Amino acid sequence: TFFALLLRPILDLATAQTLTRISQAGSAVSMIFLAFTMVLYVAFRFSLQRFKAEDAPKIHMALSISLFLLNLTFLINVGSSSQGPPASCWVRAAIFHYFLLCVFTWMGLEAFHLYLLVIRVFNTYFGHYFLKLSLLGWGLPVLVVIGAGSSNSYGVYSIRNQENRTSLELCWFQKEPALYVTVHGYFLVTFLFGAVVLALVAWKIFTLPSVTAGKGQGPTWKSVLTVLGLSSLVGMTWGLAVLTPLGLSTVYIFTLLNSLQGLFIFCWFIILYFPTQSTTASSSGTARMDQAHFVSQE
Amino acid sequence: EEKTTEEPRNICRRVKEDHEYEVFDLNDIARCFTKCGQSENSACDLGKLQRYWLNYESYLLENSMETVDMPFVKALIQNISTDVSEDLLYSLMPSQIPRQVMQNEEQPADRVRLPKSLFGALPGNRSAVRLAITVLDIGAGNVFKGPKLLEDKGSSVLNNRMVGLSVGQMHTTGLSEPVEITFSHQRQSPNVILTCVFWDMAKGDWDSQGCSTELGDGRTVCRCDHL
Repeated sequence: TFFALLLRPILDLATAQTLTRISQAGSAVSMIFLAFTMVLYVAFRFSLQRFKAEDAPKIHMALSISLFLLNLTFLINVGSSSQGPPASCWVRAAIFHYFLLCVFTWMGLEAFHLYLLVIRVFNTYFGHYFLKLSLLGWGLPVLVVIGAGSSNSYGVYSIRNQENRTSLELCWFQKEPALYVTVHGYFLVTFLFGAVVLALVAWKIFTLPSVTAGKGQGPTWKSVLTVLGLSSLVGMTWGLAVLTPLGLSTVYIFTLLNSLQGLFIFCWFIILYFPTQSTTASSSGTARMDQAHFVSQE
Repeated sequence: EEKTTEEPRNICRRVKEDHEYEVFDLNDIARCFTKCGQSENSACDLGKLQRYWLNYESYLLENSMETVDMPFVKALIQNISTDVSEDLLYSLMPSQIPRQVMQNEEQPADRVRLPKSLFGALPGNRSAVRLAITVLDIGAGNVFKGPKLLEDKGSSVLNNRMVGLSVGQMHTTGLSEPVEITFSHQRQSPNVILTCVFWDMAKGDWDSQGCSTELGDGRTVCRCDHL
């Protein structure tokens, strides 16, 4: 007789429902604040001259739009039944996948832009820069979705509980290898790139006061807030997914923080761009770096 | 003109029924542990593959070998007196051939305890029986995962390890004292269920009937009333 010990991760119905409610509430809050961000951007473009020339707000906007549409498709996907014609489920899964990849790509592009601003600094002019970023940000996910779609990867995805009953069903991947390659793999690449850039930027931000010694050191909490703001842009909250095997509490923390990414982006946008008397002399590390980039482009 | 075509050899789909357990065969068929399940194209006869390894226990008992040491299988085969005075304890440490642990030795983290009453309860008046303890690494593929586990995404066999216990080619049920296997592992998340199971040959799946699971910090003790 052969003996063994089986491990079965479970997500019971009550937990699945609670996590779904948190995700829905968080996504709705995110959508509202992302809408505010988009309205503010349009308003700033008419009132602030620098908005027309700078690329950073445009990238923030592309990320906001993709995140808004991801939240919207998520709410539709979770809210509607996965039953019905397979073609409709296939399309919903493909659209959901597309916007998820757009979010990952734009978070990667945020990190790339940050790299140009803070790490590379010189010789960062590229012709049709934002157009190229847009082609990558909106185009690359199309190719991946076509690839996944042509291998018939989309369909009904079920999460089962201890009694093998379905806790949650949604239109997503029906084949795990495609999910691992086109979601987990794609995410891992963009996340690692973002994490490396963020770590380098954080190091620069925290060591900057020592470079400008004599001019008085800025408060550390400002640097911490700057890094936190940047981390929401490059998608560090998504990285918490890696920690979810640690336990249910981390699953809740991930669900809460990640679904509120839109709110964090809004806060960052307000802090960075909302016109106040001190805006022109902002001491925010990134604001200064945006300025530096603007000058170097000229 | 006569054309001869030969299909590519796929041992996982056409494993031989007349069980051959030469080193070459074992190595060849062990490749199916990773090959089966990698892609949908790698068709495997899971039933035959599983039977091959299940019968390996009998083969070990019938043949006069003492140990097996291959990367995917480690085994200890011993003649045991049915008149033992104490429970028998064996180490099941990973990547080591199972070995008997004496009472005064420190208990290994992974171990199996065979109660002395097990040997006394064996049918027939034998003075000794052959005992085989096998540790099989079943890899990440579909072999020995069973239909339920394969359907249940995220479920797995701990460390892909199976512990085989055979005493004298006999079915032993309703033991007064259970056989005790201790598996050591990292602390598991609270939303993971651990279940001690045995492979039910008739069903071709894992079953927990007659086995109890005692959860501990970094280890799980399985007690089963049958072999």
